Amino acid sequence: SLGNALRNSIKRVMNAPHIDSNLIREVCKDIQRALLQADVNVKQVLDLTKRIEKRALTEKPAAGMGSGEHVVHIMYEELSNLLGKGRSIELKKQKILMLGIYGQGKTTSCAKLARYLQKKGLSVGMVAADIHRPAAYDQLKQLSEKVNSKFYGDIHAKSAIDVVDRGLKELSDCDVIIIDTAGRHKLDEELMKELKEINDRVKPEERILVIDATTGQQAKEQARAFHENVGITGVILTKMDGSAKGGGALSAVAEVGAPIMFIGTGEKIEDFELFDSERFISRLLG
Amino acid sequence: RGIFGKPREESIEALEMALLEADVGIDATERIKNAVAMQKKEIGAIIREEVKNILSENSMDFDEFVKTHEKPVKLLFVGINGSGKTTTIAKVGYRLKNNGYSCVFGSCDTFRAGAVEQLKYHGEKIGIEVIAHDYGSDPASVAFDAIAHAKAKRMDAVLLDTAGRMQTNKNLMEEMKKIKRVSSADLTIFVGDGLAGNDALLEAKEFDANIGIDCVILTKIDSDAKGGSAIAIAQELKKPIIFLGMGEGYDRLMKFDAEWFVKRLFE
Ligand SMILES: Nc1nc2c(ncn2[C@@H]2O[C@H](COP(=O)(O)OP(=O)(O)OP(=O)(O)O)[C@@H](O)[C@H]2O)c(=O)[nH]1
Ligand SMILES: Nc1nc2c(ncn2[C@@H]2O[C@H](COP(=O)(O)OP(=O)(O)OP(=O)(O)O)[C@@H](O)[C@H]2O)c(=O)[nH]1
Ligand SMILES: [Mg+2]
Ligand SMILES: [Mg+2]
Repeated sequence: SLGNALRNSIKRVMNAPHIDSNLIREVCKDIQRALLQADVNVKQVLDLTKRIEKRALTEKPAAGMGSGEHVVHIMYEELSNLLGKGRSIELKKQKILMLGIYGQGKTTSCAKLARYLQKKGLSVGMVAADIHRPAAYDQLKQLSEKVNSKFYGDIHAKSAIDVVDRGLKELSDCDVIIIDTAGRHKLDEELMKELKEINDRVKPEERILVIDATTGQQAKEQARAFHENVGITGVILTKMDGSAKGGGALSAVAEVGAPIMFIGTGEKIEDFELFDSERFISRLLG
Repeated sequence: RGIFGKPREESIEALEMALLEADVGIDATERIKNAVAMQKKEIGAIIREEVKNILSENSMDFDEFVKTHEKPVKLLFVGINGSGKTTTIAKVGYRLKNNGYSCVFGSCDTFRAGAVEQLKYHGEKIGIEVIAHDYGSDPASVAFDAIAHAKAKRMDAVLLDTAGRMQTNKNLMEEMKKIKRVSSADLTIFVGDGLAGNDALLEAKEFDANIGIDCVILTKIDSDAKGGSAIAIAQELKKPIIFLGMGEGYDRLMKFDAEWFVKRLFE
């Protein structure tokens, strides 16, 4: 497997008495393959491996660090730089806007986040601002009953902004209001306009992009579109219980400069964890 | 992209980039590169031919399949969470109804919040009856009832919607085996997200290994996704891609066309 190939070439680098450029190039080739297999954006992979190779060939290892360990250190450092500085969600009164492409796990993540915040002692209300998807109201309502959070929605609503206006009033005594929105992609002009409108009206403290770990090369471009429209403050990476490495999400994060705060690890509401960048990178590399 | 009419060496690199950026995956891309390296002719044309061959080698006409199959024909829709199964089943039902077939939906997702309401909404809109049980009930029994209903009413097609599941979840794959066995589905359709990268092949592979899939529908292609995973799936699993999901509307189901797909891949 690719993970084995990379692990073996890293072993070779670690055990080499001294580092030579051919060995470095070989490791970098394996890193490149592993990252492509993990769905990291192609251009980013090429830039990244060029940088890793150049640093490995020109930098002196830190005191006490073998040249093999140095290459591994550079690799982890470069990938962490793409991920950016981590940040956890603040436990304070706030409004959170959940957004993203169709089927990524937004609605489910609203409930997961609600449960998390409630466990931390905050009261939570969820607003069903998805007026497009059939039974979106039912879905979020059923989830709110499962987690015992407050809920506002309107099955006869003619506009999302209308639901949001009333939702903010109805749930004003909640510490946190989580707003679920409809799925949309970068080419949905009208829907992007709707999202922009909702954002301008609500002025949420957090604008969280929900990304499916299986997303491939489109991740970066799609994330950029959301970022240009509302400005992303955080990311939730879903479906990490599958086999996908989440490289697309890494590219999206690098693109919008927002940290991954949580990962979804299953369909159940409790399948929700704080993001751990070291574990993510190890898994990314196989 | 400048692949055509450019010096050969540079073109191979451009080709590689185009395929990788389209989610074709490194393995499938390497095989295409190797196949092309052997030839002397103009590279752009060869590449197009190679990819088109991969995609058309195993083709299937869904409409023809339904037309000639014993009724009720039983269609099982499977795939991971959120790939677009429920929306796709509605589109296929809509297509069949327009082609004069009587259909019934089996709401075998008895787990996810709002799943039954979602399929019932589609059923009402299109005019297709939905057989459903309570949440938490056995999905296989819903399939059984939907098929029994179709047979009793002498209907043409039963379309079974199932809960999304990760191919890595052993229990859910066991559950799916049971649903397939109880339904003895005539056609198992893998619904894959067109935005997925390398994982799409892994998903299709595992579903095929566990329950057997007959064909593939890739969704959300309207998002600008190239859907290159279709190539990896066609190449490795030899399964036909029958439709592409091109939007949320009931009529947004495009019959797969290899020529169209390849042209779009490289533009
Ligand atoms: N296995 C797994 N499934 C998940 C996870 N998060 C969400 N899901 C499932 O993914 C599917 C889609 O989730 P939704 O919450 O409906 O996604 P959405 O983004 O709201 O979808 P739209 O509103 O249609 O855009 C559902 O079957 C969820 O149960 C996760 O972390 N792991
Ligand atoms: N733009 C676009 N959206 C699609 C397409 N197919 C499905 N969707 C959307 O993707 C989201 C998920 O679709 P569903 O049909 O609920 O997916 P599913 O596979 O049944 O999901 P689970 O049952 O939760 O696993 C919905 O918002 C759909 O409207 C498509 O071809 N294009
Ligand atoms: Mg939703
Ligand atoms: Mg469904």
